[in-house]
Amino acid sequence: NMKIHQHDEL
Amino acid sequence: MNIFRLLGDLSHLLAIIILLVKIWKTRSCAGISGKSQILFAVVYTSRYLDLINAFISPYNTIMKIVFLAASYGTIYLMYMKFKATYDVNHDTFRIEFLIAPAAVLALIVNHAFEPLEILWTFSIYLESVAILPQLFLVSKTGEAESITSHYLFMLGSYRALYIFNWIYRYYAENHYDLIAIVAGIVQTVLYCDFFYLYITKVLKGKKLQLPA
Repeated sequence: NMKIHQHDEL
Repeated sequence: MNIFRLLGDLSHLLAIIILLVKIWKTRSCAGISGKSQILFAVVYTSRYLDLINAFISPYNTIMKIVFLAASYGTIYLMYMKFKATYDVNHDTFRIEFLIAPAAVLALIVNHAFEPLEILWTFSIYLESVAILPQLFLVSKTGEAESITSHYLFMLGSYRALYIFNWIYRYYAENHYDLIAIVAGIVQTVLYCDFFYLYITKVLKGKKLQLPA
């Protein structure tokens, strides 16, 4: 599971 | 970026434009739930605060600004300019029963216990149920104008297309975000009843009648 650093979705 | 997410964002943009056109052209917000529009404004405000400290792409920044402006613009039209046409007697869903649980859940289930991350998680949970007042209003009035049903179809399609985007990203980029995925599935499932009526009725030129 990739750590969620930046939410790149709208 | 992938075609599913692009189509999803465009579907979302189209939904917001259809709504603004409907209210502006008919000079009326009859059949539209102001409560849902308030929830959407809360969703975008709490999700797009990262506009101040995170730059992803021009597209990302522009779309966030458009969604924020359009959601506040819609609230202005509904609660001020065309207030007289707002269906206050039927738009009675208690949104505090949506906001509170989303806030509590965001504090418990999140990726990181940081302010912006909690707010992002809250916005994801709230968005999944934000349409409930609108669907409740349509079921209470028993019908919806066809342009309102087109708005709802586009809005429901946006997160449905995002599900394909998440499948694509899982296989193509080995990237996934369970919070967004679970909430997105819940959000899309809430539209299923409406999607069925839209496809079987509205697309055949009939009016959208919900069994009251």
